[in-house]
Amino acid sequence: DPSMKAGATSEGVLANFFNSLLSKKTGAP
Amino acid sequence: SQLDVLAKAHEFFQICDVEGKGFIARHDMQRLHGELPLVPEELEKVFDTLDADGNGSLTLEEFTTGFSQFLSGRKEP
Repeated sequence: DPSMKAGATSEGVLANFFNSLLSKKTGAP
Repeated sequence: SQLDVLAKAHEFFQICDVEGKGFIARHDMQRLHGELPLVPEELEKVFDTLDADGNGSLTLEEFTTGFSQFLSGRKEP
């Protein structure tokens, strides 16, 4: 069952998404 | 502060809504693939999670709500 994949919870994915945006912003020139 | 959260949410919203439509569509989210280290499947999941009413478009309000929840989840004591 792919939905049971570890680290693929909506919360985890959402955190990953926002963390990426945060680092993208601070990392941008 | 609350204002910071709103400002950041708005900024991130604009990153996703490149055309300035005022909402984020599913394909806008997919466009972030390549800019963010997330696979299309994950971006899809992010969209579905943020799209609380499931109407297929993400408003700034929905986006801000999701962002606030993410921030409050991070600040667990």
